[in-house]
Amino acid sequence: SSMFVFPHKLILKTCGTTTLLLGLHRLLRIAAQHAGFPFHNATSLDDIHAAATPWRVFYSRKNFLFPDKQQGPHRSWKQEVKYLDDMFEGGSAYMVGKMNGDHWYLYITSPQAPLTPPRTPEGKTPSGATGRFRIPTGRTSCFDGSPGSNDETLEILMTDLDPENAKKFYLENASAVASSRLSAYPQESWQGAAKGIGDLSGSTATIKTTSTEDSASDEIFDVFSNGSDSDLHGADTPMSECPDPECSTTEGHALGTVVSDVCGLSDVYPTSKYPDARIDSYLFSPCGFSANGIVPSPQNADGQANTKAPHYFTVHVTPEPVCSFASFETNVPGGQNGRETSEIVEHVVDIFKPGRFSVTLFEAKTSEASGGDDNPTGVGRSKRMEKIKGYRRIDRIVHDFDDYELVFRFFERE
Amino acid sequence: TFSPSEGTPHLTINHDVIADLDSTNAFEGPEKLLEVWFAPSPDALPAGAKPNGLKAVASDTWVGMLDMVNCKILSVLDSEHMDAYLLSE
Repeated sequence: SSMFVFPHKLILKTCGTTTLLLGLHRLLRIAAQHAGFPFHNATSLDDIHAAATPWRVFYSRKNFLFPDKQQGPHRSWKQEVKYLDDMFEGGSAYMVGKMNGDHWYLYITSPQAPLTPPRTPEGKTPSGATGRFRIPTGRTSCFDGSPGSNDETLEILMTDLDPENAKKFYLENASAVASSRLSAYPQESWQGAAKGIGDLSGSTATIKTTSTEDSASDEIFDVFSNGSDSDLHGADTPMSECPDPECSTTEGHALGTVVSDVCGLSDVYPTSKYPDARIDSYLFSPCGFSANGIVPSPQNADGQANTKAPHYFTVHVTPEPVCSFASFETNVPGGQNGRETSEIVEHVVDIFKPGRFSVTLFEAKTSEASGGDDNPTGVGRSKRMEKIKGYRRIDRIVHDFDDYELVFRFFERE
Repeated sequence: TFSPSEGTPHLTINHDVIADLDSTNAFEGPEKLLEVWFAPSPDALPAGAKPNGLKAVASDTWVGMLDMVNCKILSVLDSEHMDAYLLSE
């Protein structure tokens, strides 16, 4: 699971049986209380219902493999829509793709208008604290801005991962790989092992291992980094700088870096092209992998940060054959001089070799440079998106929203 | 060791959470994805919002909200434009 916090928006992506929507009201309240965003459903922040008015909300997910495992409002799409409709007005719910196959759900609200009083009887005045946010339909927005210019989001959801390939995301396999590297380069500096954007913010770490006879997975990694990474204490104590000059990383992070390097994830935004890129990855026990990547906008020749938005990406992998799944999400700043969207899709699909996958591309209509499908440059890119090596494109569905275009494509292995 | 350039994101690890982490039965699978926008872009924040908007919120403050979601913070990669939290169920 991952969370990305930008000045103007928050992205929260949670796996498994987490209860994501139950945190939504608190999220809005934090935005009002701690970030000063305006609220309209109460007269004072002292009112426990007071919560910031969002400009726009997206909620989406793929159909669950085991819906009855889900909890709270997530037991069905219908319940999720009701939960969101009770909180926001003017939201729209969509299902995209085959109903009797892999499909994808989306709930979207139109850009925020000044809140109108809550509908429920107890909320007689605008200050009625019902915790309901009225975002009526229609396009009046209290901002004149349009979505982040040239911003688009690409999400690839992959199932039926190649079983041999999926082994890379098991602790046992990653431990064996790491220790074989170590025997090859006994006192290798960690940078060598985790070249590309996996290295630890310029710190050099060496790995001491104590390996028992029986299995590599029993190896105990004792990885020290002398980088400036500060240590984050438990949730109940404030986060603080690391108490001593050396703060250790963890086995999960160290093996996560090995996996990022070995599976090719580190090469999606290679340091040769993006020198300041960083990836924070974690390998769970006995299997499962999550990674967040931040790719600061490359500097111009004169050393000034250029205006292009930075990249982020997030990856989550469930490698068990019975329910194998991997997701890759990134923003693709329009007009970027970096990798074209179709190249990123091919690179990521080649990492996981899924039997089936969907690609959703959300692009703001203002992004001339990113070129919607009806845009000359977009047509070129769009054509390239139709053909992903080794796969047949089954579906292509376009949802034309006010200021966004959603293009959903579904592919199966040839 | 080379000193990371200013632009390089900075990693913070939550050792206490990781020490207690048991993901044996955690089931990953398809994610739920929520995007909440409070403004169209970072340079269009509404009056009253702090200059750095949501990035002004301390990491500790998100812990209560993430508890309601059943997630813990494993590590944080923070940079000029965004902060990336790696979470576990």
